[in-house]
Amino acid sequence: MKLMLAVLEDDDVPALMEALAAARIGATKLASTGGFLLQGNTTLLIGVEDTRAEEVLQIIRRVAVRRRMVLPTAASEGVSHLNLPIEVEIGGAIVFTLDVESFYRI
Amino acid sequence: MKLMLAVLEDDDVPALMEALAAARIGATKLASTGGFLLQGNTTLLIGVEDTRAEEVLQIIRRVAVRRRMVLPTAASEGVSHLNLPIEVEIGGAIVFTLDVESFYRI
Amino acid sequence: MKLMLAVLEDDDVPALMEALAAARIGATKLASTGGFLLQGNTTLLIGVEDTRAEEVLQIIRRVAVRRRMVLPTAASEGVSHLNLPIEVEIGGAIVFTLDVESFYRI
Ligand SMILES: Nc1ncnc2c1ncn2[C@@H]1O[C@@H]2COP(=O)(O)O[C@H]3[C@@H](O)[C@H](n4cnc5c(N)ncnc54)O[C@@H]3COP(=O)(O)O[C@H]2[C@H]1O
Ligand SMILES: Nc1ncnc2c1ncn2[C@@H]1O[C@@H]2COP(=O)(O)O[C@H]3[C@@H](O)[C@H](n4cnc5c(N)ncnc54)O[C@@H]3COP(=O)(O)O[C@H]2[C@H]1O
Ligand SMILES: Nc1ncnc2c1ncn2[C@@H]1O[C@@H]2COP(=O)(O)O[C@H]3[C@@H](O)[C@H](n4cnc5c(N)ncnc54)O[C@@H]3COP(=O)(O)O[C@H]2[C@H]1O
Repeated sequence: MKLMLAVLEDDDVPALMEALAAARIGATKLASTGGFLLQGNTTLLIGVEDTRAEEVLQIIRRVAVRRRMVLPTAASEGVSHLNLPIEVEIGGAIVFTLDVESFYRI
Repeated sequence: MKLMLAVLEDDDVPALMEALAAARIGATKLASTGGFLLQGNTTLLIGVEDTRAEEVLQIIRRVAVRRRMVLPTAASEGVSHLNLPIEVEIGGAIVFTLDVESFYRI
Repeated sequence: MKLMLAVLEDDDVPALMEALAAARIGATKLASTGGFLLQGNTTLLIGVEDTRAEEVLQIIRRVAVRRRMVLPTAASEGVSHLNLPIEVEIGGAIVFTLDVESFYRI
């Protein structure tokens, strides 16, 4: 068994959890915060048989696509000091896969 | 040393934390959410010497018993569409045991 | 790659996250609760190349120093039943280092 820890943006979480449940892959969600941007994000714990770890990565690649977005000239408060429009990167995920020594469902 | 990640229902957490503290076994609690039912639950991080991992499992088995409960006819709002009384499963825990390469108390 | 889980007091977290970002070491913050004192604390997930794990420990040792503090006679509400002044231990950290089988940035 592997335990996968995936950190991704909040917006991509509902679609990912739905895709995992449909594939009958268990998951547990933890609210988290990015160390650099200090923005809220989500850490998912996903325990899966060794043979399905690659399938989980495929699902994450499909759902949490890293994409570029252009912030329009009339963007929100927070970026008013920048010369708009600017391009930012959103989406994506980072995934750590750990080896599980034993798994119990009590 | 092993790091055990136990996901269990909120109701069973106080009793488990008390039993672990009494056995002088360290633990850290993280609020979490189930991937399927989207209900709040709890993830416990439990670092323990290799020789005591089995003891932790025994404590969890004693405290977080998986049990059947009958929802009475006059149940809460949320299930009014079901033909009551129905039987649901509550309690239980899932436990991942990981091998710890090194542990420091700074 | 290693995944380091560091549990430390909330007060030491901003300085640690700043030091990690300055060293271009990624981190994710999880709000947590101590199993014994039931006080809020912080669990940091830090993924780092094998060769830099020791550097992370050095940074944590510098930032989260375990220190003694004397509670003055007119301390807060919570400890009014104790004979003041008393000495308490604050700061410090506990750190688990796990081996990462694979890491993906999607
Ligand atoms: N010191 C630095 N200088 C310049 N740019 C920096 C930087 N640290 C991070 N970034 C950039 O900022 C994005 C958000 O980082 P944040 O730490 O808030 O949010 C991160 C963090 O919560 C987590 N993460 C990334 N690497 C990690 C690691 N090695 N260990 C633990 N968590 C990590 O995943 C989130 C997304 O990471 P992602 O790489 O996609 O995206 C990162 C990266 O593109
Ligand atoms: N796709 C699906 N189809 C039908 N029934 C499903 C299902 N996924 C889960 N269930 C059922 O629903 C219960 C609650 O799942 P949930 O994901 O909300 O809450 C889960 C989740 O937070 C965590 N969990 C379970 N398996 C996991 C895994 N492989 N990886 C990570 N977390 C897991 O433990 C909690 C309790 O799991 P437990 O097995 O006792 O109980 C599960 C299981 O009996
Ligand atoms: N049964 C017991 N009897 C007497 N004193 C006890 C005790 N359990 C803990 N303590 C003391 O209380 C401090 C706070 O523990 P707490 O569990 O609230 O907060 C802990 C907990 O959140 C986490 N932690 C420590 N050991 C752990 C382990 N083995 N597994 C998981 N988390 C651990 O790190 C925090 C700080 O731990 P630290 O060792 O620096 O400091 C501990 C320790 O000095």
